[in-house]
Amino acid sequence: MRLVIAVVQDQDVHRLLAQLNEKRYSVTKLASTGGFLRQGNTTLLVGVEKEQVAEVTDIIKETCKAREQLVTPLATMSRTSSYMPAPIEVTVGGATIFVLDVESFAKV
Amino acid sequence: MRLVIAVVQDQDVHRLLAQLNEKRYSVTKLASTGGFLRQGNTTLLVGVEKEQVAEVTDIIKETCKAREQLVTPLATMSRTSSYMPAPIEVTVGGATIFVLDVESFAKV
Amino acid sequence: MRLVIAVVQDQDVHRLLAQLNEKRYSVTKLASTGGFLRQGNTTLLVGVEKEQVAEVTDIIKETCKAREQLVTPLATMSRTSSYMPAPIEVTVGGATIFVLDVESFAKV
Ligand SMILES: Nc1ncnc2c1ncn2[C@@H]1O[C@@H]2COP(=O)(O)O[C@H]3[C@@H](O)[C@H](n4cnc5c(N)ncnc54)O[C@@H]3COP(=O)(O)O[C@H]2[C@H]1O
Ligand SMILES: Nc1ncnc2c1ncn2[C@@H]1O[C@@H]2COP(=O)(O)O[C@H]3[C@@H](O)[C@H](n4cnc5c(N)ncnc54)O[C@@H]3COP(=O)(O)O[C@H]2[C@H]1O
Ligand SMILES: Nc1ncnc2c1ncn2[C@@H]1O[C@@H]2COP(=O)(O)O[C@H]3[C@@H](O)[C@H](n4cnc5c(N)ncnc54)O[C@@H]3COP(=O)(O)O[C@H]2[C@H]1O
Repeated sequence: MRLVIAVVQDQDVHRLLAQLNEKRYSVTKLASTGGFLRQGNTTLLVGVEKEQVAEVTDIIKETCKAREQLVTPLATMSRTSSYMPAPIEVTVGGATIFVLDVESFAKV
Repeated sequence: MRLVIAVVQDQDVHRLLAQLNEKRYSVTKLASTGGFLRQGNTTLLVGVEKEQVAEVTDIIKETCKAREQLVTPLATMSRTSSYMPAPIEVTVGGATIFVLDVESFAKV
Repeated sequence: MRLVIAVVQDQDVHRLLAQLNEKRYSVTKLASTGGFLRQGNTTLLVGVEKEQVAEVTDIIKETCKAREQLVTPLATMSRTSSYMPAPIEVTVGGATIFVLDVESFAKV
């Protein structure tokens, strides 16, 4: 049994869940925030058999797209600087996927 | 050390936490959403010694009940259909439990 | 690859994220609640190489402080008692850290 933890962009969640539901995967969705851009994103938990990890990963790859995000680097401004820094472009990837081994799984 | 990740129904959280607190277990609670029914539920993180996994699982089994949920399958309506589908009954289990091995645990 | 799951106090999040960002670590932040005190706290997910676990743990230790929390033990009042119990002091630790092994990691 594996637990797939995937951090994805909010804009891709609807289509990703539709695909996973259609393939009969069960998913638990958590509202999360990116630590760098401080923007809302989504963390999905998908418990699957290990043979299904590849399909779930493919579904995530197909539905989740990298996007450019324009940000004003407020987080890196020092207290002494008083100018408005030019916005910078940050690429936010489609998904960050962690696959963890599950020692035991139960539905009660 | 094990990390128990349990997805449970909101209605059972109060009683489950009371039981876990009484037995001196520490729990972290996350608000989550079921990917299929799109309804709020709760994801609990319970870090325990491996000998305690059985007791925690029993507590979850005793306090978390399966329930019937009546849903109108909005998620499966195609864009061309314009009728109101009959509500269907979905059984939502008491809990979905993942037990993961923890490589190292620290409280600082 | 390791996944560091750290439950920390809200007051320490800003400084902790600043330190992790500066060291180029990526973090995903989840709003959580302590199961005992029922107060908001934060659960951070930090995916790192195993050689980086020590540095991330040190950063957490340096930025996250234990605090005394005064609580009125409402959760332990029985239905028959009608007195106002004296508030008790509970020490809330700086951080509770779980390090999990990641079987596979991908950014797509
Ligand atoms: N310390 C840093 N210094 C410079 N640039 C940085 C940085 N941390 C992140 N970035 C950049 O900003 C984007 C958004 O990161 P954020 O932390 O808001 O949002 C992240 C975070 O929520 C999550 N994430 C990515 N890698 C992670 C990891 N190793 N552990 C935990 N969460 C991760 O996935 C989201 C998208 O990450 P992605 O890498 O595609 O895209 C990242 C990356 O391009
Ligand atoms: N392997 C897994 N990985 C991650 N999270 C998991 C999981 N199995 C269950 N969960 C979590 O537990 C909740 C209850 O699942 P349960 O299977 O008892 O009850 C489910 C099941 O009876 C049914 N269901 C779920 N996914 C389905 C699908 N793709 N097709 C048909 N029925 C589905 O609808 C109920 C509610 O599902 P919902 O997704 O809203 O909510 C799920 C989800 O949040
Ligand atoms: N093994 C574990 N698994 C999952 N999450 C864990 C955990 N150990 C700690 N946490 C998380 O970290 C927060 C702080 O825990 P700490 O043990 O430092 O500080 C705790 C501890 O001093 C005390 N406490 C917790 N559970 C207790 C219990 N069942 N009986 C008596 N005191 C308890 O109250 C403080 C706040 O606890 P709270 O639950 O609100 O919030 C906890 C919880 O969200």
